[in-house]
Amino acid sequence: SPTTEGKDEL
Amino acid sequence: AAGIGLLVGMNCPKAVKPRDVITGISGRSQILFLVTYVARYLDLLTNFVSVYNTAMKVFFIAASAATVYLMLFKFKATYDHNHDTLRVEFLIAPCALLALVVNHDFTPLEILWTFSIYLESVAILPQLFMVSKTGEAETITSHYLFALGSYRALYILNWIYRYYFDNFFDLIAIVAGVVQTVLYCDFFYLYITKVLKGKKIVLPA
Repeated sequence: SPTTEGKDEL
Repeated sequence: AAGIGLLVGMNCPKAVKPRDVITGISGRSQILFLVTYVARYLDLLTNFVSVYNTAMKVFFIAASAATVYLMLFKFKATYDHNHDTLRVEFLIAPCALLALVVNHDFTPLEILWTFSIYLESVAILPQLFMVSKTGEAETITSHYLFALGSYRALYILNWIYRYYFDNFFDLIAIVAGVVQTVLYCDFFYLYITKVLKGKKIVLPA
């Protein structure tokens, strides 16, 4: 799951 | 960015004489969008993705803060209190509770991000409520709402692309994004059938 580090969307 | 830029531009004291500030914009929705962007973009300080990503986050926060300031402080006189009445507490509380229960990770940044995702999907409700109460939307407001609605609708296409090509998906963002887009659908219908034909949106009384 894309937790904070993996977030690359607006 | 176009939608938010339009709003700041149209509310900017240089661009328009104070009496021309566009009416019919919900200050409550603008506050919800500001809260959404601040809560979501706290990782500006901790997580660099790209220049574009950082620039857009700064723009979203700065432009929505400017809009809130212009609407609720500088041009307070033209703000339509009577029709902008949807109780935002009833939107914020459920989103906050849901973010505490349904999230990817129980850490402050992640909870705030999740809260912001849920809040964005309902942030337009005060605006849609206000349009239904005033019974009409100024053309510039319609363009703003169309841009704002299509921003998340286009993300759905991106999420489909990323699912098939990167085998990546974020269910929280997808569900909230679909809910948000559905909320705009009735407005999209009005926009396409009326505004694009040069008419104003006038809802049946």
